[in-house]
This record gives sequence, C-alpha cells and structure tokens, in this order.
Amino acid sequence: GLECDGTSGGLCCRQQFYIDFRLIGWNDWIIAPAGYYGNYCEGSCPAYMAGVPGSASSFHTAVVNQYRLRGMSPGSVNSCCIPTKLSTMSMLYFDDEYNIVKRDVPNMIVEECGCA
Amino acid sequence: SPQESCASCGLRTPDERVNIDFLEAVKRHILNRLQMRERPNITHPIPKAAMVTALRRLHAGKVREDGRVEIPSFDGQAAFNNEVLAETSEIISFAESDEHTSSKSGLYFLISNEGNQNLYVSQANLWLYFRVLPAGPEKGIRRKVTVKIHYQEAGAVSGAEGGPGGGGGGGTGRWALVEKRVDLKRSGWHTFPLSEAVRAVFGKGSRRQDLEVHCEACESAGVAPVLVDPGDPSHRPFLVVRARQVDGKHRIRKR
Repeated sequence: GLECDGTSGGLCCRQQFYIDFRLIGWNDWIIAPAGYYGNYCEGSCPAYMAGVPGSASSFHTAVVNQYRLRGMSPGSVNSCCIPTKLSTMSMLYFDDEYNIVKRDVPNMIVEECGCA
Repeated sequence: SPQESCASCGLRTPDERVNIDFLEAVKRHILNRLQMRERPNITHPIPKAAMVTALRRLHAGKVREDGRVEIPSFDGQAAFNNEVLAETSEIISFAESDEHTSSKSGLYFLISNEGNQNLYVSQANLWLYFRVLPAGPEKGIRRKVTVKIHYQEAGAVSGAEGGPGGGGGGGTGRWALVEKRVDLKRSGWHTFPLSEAVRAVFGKGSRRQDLEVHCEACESAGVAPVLVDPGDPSHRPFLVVRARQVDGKHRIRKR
C-alpha cells in the first residue's frame, strides 16, 4: 500500500486524516482515544494495478495482469482505489445514560489501500 | 475522466467545503458504528473521582496519577496488528438512588440495550465498597459477613410495590437472590456476580436494574457497604457489563 506523501504520483494511496476530538468538541463524551484516524483512499488505478495486492498469489490473476499491461484488457476494467486492510478501534465513551462504555469496533481504521 | 466509476478518485481538491463535508461524514460514521443517532448530551458529567476509581479497578495500572486513562491499544494505529475482534462492549454503569428506591439499601442502574438489540451479556459484576468503621471491633481482625443482593427475575412486573422483605421495589414480581460471604480485614472493593440479573433486564426490554443490598451481621462486625453517597463519589457502587453482539440472522447451528 502506498502512502499519499507526494511520491505516489497520483496513484492509489492512503491519505492520513486525523481528527482530534477536542477540536470538534467531542472530548466531553469520548474518553479514549483522543482522536480518530479517519484515513481514506484516493488516487488513480491504472488497469495494470487492478488486482494489486495479492496479484502474484494467483496464476489466473497474473495472466490477466499481463493482458492488462499489454493494453489487451479482457473486458472493461473498472478498477477502484479502496481500503484493502482495516483495523479495529477500541473506544471508551459515555452513553446517553452516563454509563461508561468500552467498545471494540472492527473495521474502523483504514490501514492500506489498493486497487480492486 | 477515466475514473468516472470510481468514487474515491479525484478527491484531491483543496476545497474547504469538501473538508467540512468530510468531517461531517466521519462524525456520522463514528456515530453509526457506535449505533447512536446523535452524540450524547452530557449536561452533568460523572464525578471524575467515581470514573477514575471504576477504571482503576478494572484496568489496574493504566490510569495515570492525573486521572487520564492510559490504554495502549486505544491508539488506533497501535491496533494495526490485531486480528479483527468480535464486536464487544464493556459498560460501566454507576449506581443511582431516588425516592422510589425502597430504603437506604436500595439502588438502581440505568443500562439499556437500545440500538443493540442483539447484545448478549456474557458477564456482569456489581462492585461494592465495604468500609470498616473506626468504632468497630479491633483493627486487623477478620470480619465475615454475608451480603445478599436481591433483583427482580425475568418476567417480573417492574415498578410494583413491595419487595424483598416487604421493603418496596417490585411487589408482584419474584425477587431473586445473589448471596456471597465476604471476608473483610480492611476496607475494600468486592464483586458480586449479576449476569443473570442484567440478562433479565435486557430480556424484558427494560433499562432499569433495581437492586436491594442487605448485609447480615455487618453492623455488629463494624462494617458498612457504601451505597450512593454524594459526599463519597470515589466509592460509588458500579456495575460492569461485558457484552457481545450476536447476529440473530446468521446463527450457526449444529445438526
């Protein structure tokens, strides 16, 4: 997965986006963490990048990628820059009834992006 | 544009409007994932002393002296290598008391399953602080007392008159009992299993957990359980509920 740090050349990459709960006034009800990594994916997905990552794991994918590299795409390719790895975020917060809730929320943070 | 079918393409426009919308989308995303419609309206925060005590008991060593919570895995990035966990919740509810609680021994908790219709309570424990009174028997002596906690069973009518020992609470409903022998040498916290009680509350769609706490021989032993005392927020009773989400639609069954 590429990071959007100016060297990705406009290719599909992960843009880091951190939101500090203090800045949006949510620190009165969210105890931990102090902020949220609302990372997202952006950038272009040329045809030859479709199927990455994991393209080498499949013989069929490798063949299809060779076709794409040569501009002989089998069928129309609508490749899109999407999260390919997500992680869990644990949150500690007050609910409406002033209970403290600790919750493990899966798939909250985008860790890697890729073309699919 | 080659990216006509790709929603994530072409976002790189330094437009303030996009940022505002994006921030709103992220806020909405967080609320959705926590199954909330709106952010909670916090008008009278829990006293910090009560909160810190509860967290300190549960996560020993992870609360700093200044009261801030230190939980390493709470940094989203640090959770990078974690396997995707089953969606779990841990709810800490602080005791309340009002004129409807029958006596000095009555307290209640407000916990709801709202928005989490398929929450399964895997464990629930009541934490009670027992104070050894200065006027009691000699210091250092072990004091054995029996603590009885009454709660309404599933299907019981809530809000009715009369309760355990005629003390009020839920008259027509049956009251169940959790009994524990507590050995006290000094003041301290003790836990009482209340999984069945909380399951009963969730099961009947209620949000109020009424409890009656009675301590046999406490008085003669010079011991007193600390119930809701505004002057002593550090020792306010609390209930810890561990629950996990169960998907009602896709249950695995063995045949």
